[in-house]
Amino acid sequence: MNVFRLLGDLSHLIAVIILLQKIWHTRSCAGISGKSQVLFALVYTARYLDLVSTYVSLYNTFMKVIFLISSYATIYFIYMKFRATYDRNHDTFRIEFLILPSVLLALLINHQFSFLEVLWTFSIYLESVAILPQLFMVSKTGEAESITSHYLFALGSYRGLYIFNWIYRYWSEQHYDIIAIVAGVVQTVLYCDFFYLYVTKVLKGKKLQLPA
Amino acid sequence: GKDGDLHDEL
Repeated sequence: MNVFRLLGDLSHLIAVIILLQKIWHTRSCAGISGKSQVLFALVYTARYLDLVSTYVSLYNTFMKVIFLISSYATIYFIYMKFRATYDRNHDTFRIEFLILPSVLLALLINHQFSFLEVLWTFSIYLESVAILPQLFMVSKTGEAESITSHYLFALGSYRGLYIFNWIYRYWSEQHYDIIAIVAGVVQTVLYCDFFYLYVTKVLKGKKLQLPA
Repeated sequence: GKDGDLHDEL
């Protein structure tokens, strides 16, 4: 555990809390892509199945459980409790175009052809693109509420901070995982355009609005 | 590379 990894995890935790608290407080999931949330639930479920087989640390177990519970709670809010506020007309990204290539790639490029390892690899590939339905929704509506922007910023920062963690781990332990690194870089690059808008607009108190 | 050991990450 290094400071980049810890900050990355905290950033992820903050993102999850921002999202849940936004939905709960406003009693609305307007502007949130249910499809991205379904993909994240799939990602955490596939990756954290090792909860039952491998014990890493109390921290590790605790965080995994939090991310699993929060992703299912978010889905429950979007598709059940606050479904009347779900903006389904703008959430039209075809997620099979993300899931199927991730499955295929995980079957072809993995560290070890075993059930848990392929699922782990699938989750890494899928996570790298899971935010696309949300970004697509923002680009379709042309704007995002600032709280949604804060959520996206925290969520995007998490994998960005992991990149620094991987650089640090390579330097200090000669340890690296090429699958996680490539996918993590792809994931972070997808947020770049958003990061730019966040810094130039949202942080200056303006609404995140895309140029017409 | 790794195998398994990086799965300490989240």
